[in-house]
Amino acid sequence: ADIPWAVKVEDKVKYDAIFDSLVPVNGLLSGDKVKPVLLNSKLPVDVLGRVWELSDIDHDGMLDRDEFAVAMFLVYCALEKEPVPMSLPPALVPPSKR
Amino acid sequence: QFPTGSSSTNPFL
Repeated sequence: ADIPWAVKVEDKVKYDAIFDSLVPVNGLLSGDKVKPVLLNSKLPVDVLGRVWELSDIDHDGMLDRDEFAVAMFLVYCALEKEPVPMSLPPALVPPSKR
Repeated sequence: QFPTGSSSTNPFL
């Protein structure tokens, strides 16, 4: 479905800047590079584990630019006390992954 | 129940 992506353009720009600051290799960030950033949110590790599961859409243990944006979006939602969903809502699936 | 995911690809598990 061509539902608009839940991640707003201005947020995506912000997430991309963080993504690039973590020095992606072949456009991918490994878990150990992303982990400190997500831990910085002070969210419980089990919540971050769920954020990772939902954002690592191809389950390759790495996050690409879009997957990283999904992870950041879920972290910000959790910080605003929005519970992390059990499954990725269709609106959150990056257009590149549909 | 949420799939706990595999620790091999999840740095938090």
